[in-house]
Amino acid sequence: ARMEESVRKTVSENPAVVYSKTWCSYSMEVKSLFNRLGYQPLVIELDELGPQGPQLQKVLERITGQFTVPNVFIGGIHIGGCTDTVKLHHKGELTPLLSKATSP
Amino acid sequence: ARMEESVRKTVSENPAVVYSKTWCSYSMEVKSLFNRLGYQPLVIELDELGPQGPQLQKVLERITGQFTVPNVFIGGIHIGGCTDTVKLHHKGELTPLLSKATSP
Ligand SMILES: N[C@@H](CCC(=O)N[C@@H](CS)C(=O)NCC(=O)O)C(=O)O
Ligand SMILES: N[C@@H](CCC(=O)N[C@@H](CS)C(=O)NCC(=O)O)C(=O)O
Ligand code: FES
Repeated sequence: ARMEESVRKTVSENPAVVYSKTWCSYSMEVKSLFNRLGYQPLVIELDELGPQGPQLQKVLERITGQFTVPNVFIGGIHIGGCTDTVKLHHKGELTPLLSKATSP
Repeated sequence: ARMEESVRKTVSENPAVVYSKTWCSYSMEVKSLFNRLGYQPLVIELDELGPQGPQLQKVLERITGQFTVPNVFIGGIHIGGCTDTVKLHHKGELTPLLSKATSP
């Protein structure tokens, strides 16, 4: 419950959050897409958290139904993984979401 | 040296070999590209080999200079990873390589 609360707090307080694994190419693709668009998401590398990594992955699964990485949130809303984020971008919907989430 | 010999034997005796990890999307992409082209590569899942997995990954790095997965061989020749294999396909060079490697 404490970890779940902290995830909910993290995704609501940061415009863009990516739960990632450092050596995963799909996670790298999402992170570099955000950077190319000029946004610096909060990146949490699950493989750098020791035993908390797998625990956090299970909490993300409970909250979002998605166990896999990358796990992307924008403006507190769960977006999905790499393919979901890239699809949104191809439809021209990613940048508007990011600019809405980051504007004061 | 024994493991190195066994890798060299495996890649020379099978027309197409993919060293993979079961949960890696780049590995999945390469495996499904082969399947779509009608080829069944020999797939070795490094994460299902216990302690031999990381050892095999180091041997592959020594032989090919590539530590990452997927690690693809066709007709005994080292092709590279997912992006290399997909690029070859886009240039129309993958299918000829596979058909040459599989023809008697
Ligand atoms: N279609 C999903 C695929 C996500 C996926 O399968 N991710 C893999 C790594 S590439 C994963 O999380 N596997 C389980 C794990 O690593 O714990 C996406 O685009 O994000
Ligand atoms: N461009 C390479 C990228 C390969 C890559 O970075 N693979 C990752 C997994 S997606 C990897 O092997 N990371 C280290 C590891 O998992 O041991 C390719 O297309 O295959
Ligand atoms: S671990 Fe290979 S693409 Fe994610």
